[in-house]
Amino acid sequence: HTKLLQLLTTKPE
Amino acid sequence: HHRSAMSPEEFISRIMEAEPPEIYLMEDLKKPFTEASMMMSLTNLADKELVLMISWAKKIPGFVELSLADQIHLLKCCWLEILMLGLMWRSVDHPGKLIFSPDFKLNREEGQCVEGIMEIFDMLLAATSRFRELKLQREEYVCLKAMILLNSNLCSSSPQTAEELESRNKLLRLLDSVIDALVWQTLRLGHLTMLLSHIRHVSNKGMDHLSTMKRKNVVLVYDLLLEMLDASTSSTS
Repeated sequence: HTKLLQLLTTKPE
Repeated sequence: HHRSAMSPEEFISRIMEAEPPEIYLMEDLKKPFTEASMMMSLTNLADKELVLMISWAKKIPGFVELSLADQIHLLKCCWLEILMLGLMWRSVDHPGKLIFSPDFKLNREEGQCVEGIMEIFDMLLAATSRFRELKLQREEYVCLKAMILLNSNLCSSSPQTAEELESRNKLLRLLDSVIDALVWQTLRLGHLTMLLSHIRHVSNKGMDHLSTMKRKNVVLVYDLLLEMLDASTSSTS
């Protein structure tokens, strides 16, 4: 789940 | 029984603020649709909405405090239900129409060009009709969405480790908050909750349909939508 994981773990702007 | 720390009013306020912005398909729609062109527009829109859905989920109070594994499980179980509930909400004041986006509105009959989709359109329209009948309010809509997210994996597996157990307990307290926010009208809460099983059912049908369209190469599914579709279908097969 690379894209999902990336979106979940990225800090919001 | 541990009571949630946040008041129902604050909880509703936070989930209202979490609402994603309106999306537009931003395509030059050439009508009449073909099977491929309609499926392509639907999947393009879904992929855009999914990106916003992840941001939305992270703003639901307590969601990011759950284990990462739980966050992933919940989203992969419920993503199509969430998309469909959003669709129903946008369509609630438009009988007979499905408002996928302000620039992508379909009549029931337009589903004829995609094999098997009219059955799904009919289910979506019927559920939308029911929400119209109930005069669904915005506060109720956002609570239902949060409920779908938090409930989606609750009965799929039992927690094994201490971390899983702790995450599940946090989840249950969050669900308490959502129910607390709606419980002032118990009869209404009952009617709204009964619709959740219909939403799950139409989502399952939609998932099967999308898998079939992908398998038959009617539409190319990519990126986040592909991940979510694969995640959802591999766990049920």
